[in-house]
Parts: sequence; structure tokens; C-alpha cells
Amino acid sequence: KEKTEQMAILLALRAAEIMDIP
Amino acid sequence: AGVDFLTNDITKPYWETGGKICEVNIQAGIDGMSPDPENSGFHFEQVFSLMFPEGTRTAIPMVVILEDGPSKTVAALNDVFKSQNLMVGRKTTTEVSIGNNLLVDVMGNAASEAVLWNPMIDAAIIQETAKSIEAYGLAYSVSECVILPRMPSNNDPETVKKILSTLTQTAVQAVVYNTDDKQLSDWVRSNDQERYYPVSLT
Repeated sequence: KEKTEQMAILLALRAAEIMDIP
Repeated sequence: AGVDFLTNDITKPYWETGGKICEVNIQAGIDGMSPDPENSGFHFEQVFSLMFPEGTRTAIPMVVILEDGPSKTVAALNDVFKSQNLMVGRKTTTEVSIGNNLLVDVMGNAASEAVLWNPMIDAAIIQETAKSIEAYGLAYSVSECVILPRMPSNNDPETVKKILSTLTQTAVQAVVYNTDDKQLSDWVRSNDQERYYPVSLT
């Protein structure tokens, strides 16, 4: 469950980075 | 087409002023108001530079997440957007909202449209499931970023591939995917990998 959460955060941060959202 | 619209206050939305369309022209041109061959395009330039000032982004961040059930990725992305004080429009499998306001009695593609057409939002998060895409298709043809947290498992494999292709084709910027999911990684490898960004816990 914790891994799912960590992955979710990483995916969200990567997407935000690509879209130039700090 | 050019739509002629009568209102007593152009700064307000039509649903407040009760403005009405009075004419639709098939060959519209605002330069016709002061024809001057020397300055052809001048009015358009003024309109466009007002609507899209140089250096500003002309599209809001719109992210589509393909995941069943309550999505932690939706929650994480919502936190990122909110930390930037962005007004977020969201369509998930359980609720539709604009900021903290829930939209009721709206589902599926109508819900996506209700979010994407809302002029209040600065960012959009749309959650899709393979089943809903198979049944209803998509309410949009373009998104900025598609996130794939895992391979959908509740459909026939060939259908899943079609669904993934249809959805990822909308992404103009990127497809971000969980490369720890072997099936998903295999699918990405079999595709055009441009614009695909792997994310791994290892």
C-alpha cells in the first residue's frame, strides 16, 4: 500500500515537472 | 463563422447579462469594420495579443489519469496543483468538483466537459477507467499529460491496447508511466516511445 502511495507521488511530481509546475 | 452577440456588458458572462446571439455570419472578418489594405490583420493582432499575451501559456495544465477506483495519483497531483494555489477542476470515479465545490448529478463524459469548460479552473485532472473509455470514448481529443499508474486488467488485452493508444494519443506533452509494472513497460516498448517518461521506485 505504501509503495502505491510512493509511486503515486512520483508520477504526480514527474507530470508537474514536465508541465513546468514547481 | 462570426457570431454577433448583443449584451449590455461584455465583461460579464451571458448567463448573468442575458445577452443574445442576433446573427451568425459564414465569412466573418473584423477588419471589415475599418477596411485598410495596408493594415490588414491589424485588428486580429490586437485581439490575439490581448487574449494570448506573449510568453504566457495558452492552455491550462490538463492531466488524465487512467486508474480504477480511488486514485492516489489523483490525490497527489491535486496536492501539487493546490500548493501552487491553482483552482483545480477534477473528475474522478467518485466525484466531480471545481475547487471545493462538488458538482452533482453529472457523470461520465458530461462530467469531463463540465470540468474542462468551466472558466474558473486553472488546472484539470480527469480520471478515466479502461471500462469507461471502452464504453463511452473520450470527451476531449487533446490533453497535456497522461499518467498510467498500472496496466488496466479488467478488459480483454487487445481492447486494453486500443484504449491505451486512444488515450495516449491525446497527450501533447507527455505520457508518464509506472515502469515497475511489467505489462505496462512491455506495452510502452512496443510503441513509439517519444514523449514517454518512465517512473520507477527503484
